[in-house]
Amino acid sequence: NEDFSIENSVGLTCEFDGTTGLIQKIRRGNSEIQLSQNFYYYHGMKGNNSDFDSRASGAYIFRPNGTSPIPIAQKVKYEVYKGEHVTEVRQVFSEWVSQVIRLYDKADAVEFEWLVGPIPVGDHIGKEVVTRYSTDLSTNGTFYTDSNGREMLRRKRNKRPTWNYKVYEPVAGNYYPVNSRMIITEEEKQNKKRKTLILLNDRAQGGTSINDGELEVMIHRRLLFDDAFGVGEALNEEAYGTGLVTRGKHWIVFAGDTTGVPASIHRPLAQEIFMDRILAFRDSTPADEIYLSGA
Amino acid sequence: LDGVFKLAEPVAVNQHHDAVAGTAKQHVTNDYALRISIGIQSCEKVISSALSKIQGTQGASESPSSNRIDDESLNNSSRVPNDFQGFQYRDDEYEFCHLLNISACDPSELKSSLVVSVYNPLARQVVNSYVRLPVSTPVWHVEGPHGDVSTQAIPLPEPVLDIPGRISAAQYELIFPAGVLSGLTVTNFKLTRVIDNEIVRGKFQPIIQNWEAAIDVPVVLSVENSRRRFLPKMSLSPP
Repeated sequence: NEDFSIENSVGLTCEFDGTTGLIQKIRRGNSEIQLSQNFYYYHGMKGNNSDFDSRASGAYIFRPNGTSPIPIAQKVKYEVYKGEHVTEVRQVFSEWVSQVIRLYDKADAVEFEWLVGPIPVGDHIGKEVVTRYSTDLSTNGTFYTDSNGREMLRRKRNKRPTWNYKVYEPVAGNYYPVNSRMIITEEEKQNKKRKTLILLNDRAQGGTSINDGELEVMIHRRLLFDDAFGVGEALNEEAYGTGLVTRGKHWIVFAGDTTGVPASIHRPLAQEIFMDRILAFRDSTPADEIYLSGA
Repeated sequence: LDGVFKLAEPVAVNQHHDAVAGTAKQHVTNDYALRISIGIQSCEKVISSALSKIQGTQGASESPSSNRIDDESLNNSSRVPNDFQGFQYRDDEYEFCHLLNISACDPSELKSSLVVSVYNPLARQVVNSYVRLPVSTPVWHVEGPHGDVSTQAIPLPEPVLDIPGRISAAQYELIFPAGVLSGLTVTNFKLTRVIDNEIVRGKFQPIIQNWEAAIDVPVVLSVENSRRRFLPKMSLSPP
């Protein structure tokens, strides 16, 4: 139950709480940030679709019933494998949520590979699963999401840049598309240095920052009622007779005390995620020595 | 190009807002996925042919006609650049794995000796990337362009649920550094299985384990509960 840490050869260290098994800090060189991560779920609004303000959460609509998501587990079963190229912390949150946190030897980013599903609906309530990375950054309601990987758009909680936004949906109204990355950074200090946290994902998702210093991304949904926008069925995908299981990755980059948001860190990594290497396999033949050189 | 078009067309069809946003009916979504899957397999034949061509391993002329793209049509089509004219290449030489993310890949699980070709699609070099392959035994000799490559094997976790997940013989994941991959190039690694009977799964122990932490899962969330096919009572719009 002692706290433990994992580190790589380029000065990136992750610290974990030994009792809960959850991550609690990332350190990069001399700079560090409190970082906790956990999975939660919102209850999907059941609605009755009779009139506009009682819409159900469904394929077209994200509408949680309540503003505080329910944590899936406060502590996890975990084990740590350490080796020459990668160290990984395996966590089991529940029967249907587990995750591997990986630190590759020369990596700039911490890899979070999650496995979620089948989302249980024995209580007849649809659920929308999110992951939250919470830090001690004072972000003053501001966060950044990308637009198709090209530019970063500045978002302000409960605000819109071009009209006087009235808050009807405190959570869903603050969700934005996250095609490749999401960033939070602390308000600029006198010395112009500030800490920045960058999240990169492997597919387009929805995300927000409901609390200061926090990045929240939705990773899976299973809903039980149609939202009356035309598809005529609930978003309740099944495989093998139970709900769909989804697996994906997030990469977390902690840019220590830097001036401005370091695009030089997240842009190359986002390209490598999007244009991943292609592996092809073939039988080995005696002539292989010739082709071991690159081509 | 015809082989590539088999993917280009369904990808174009998938620009429809229902496909992009996931607001299509389930059977339509399944059909979108099926067409893209057919297109991917068709494209892989093209990649396989290109890799054979790039690496000069084009199949011998007696390669079965089914594997050979009809030269006649190829040479006649004006769309093919000259250096592709008139040579025979095999489109079945390479295999691809779509389930690496759940540690399933027949070639790396079942073969004892194989070549893994890593293609870097970016027009710039990529450094510090790693190759992760599901394997059934943990000890392998890996040889790359600059000689032997050190590897690490990590045992795969036991499945938490008995829902059919990966159908695979993999017990471990083999990890090795791919080194510097130049832009738009193929880098080959030759893998040879090393049978070492002393090595047993038990040798790969975690350095820290807290497996006793009972995970507090509210009963209603247990998967057993959700096994029952729950057909929600919902107002189905008239057919």
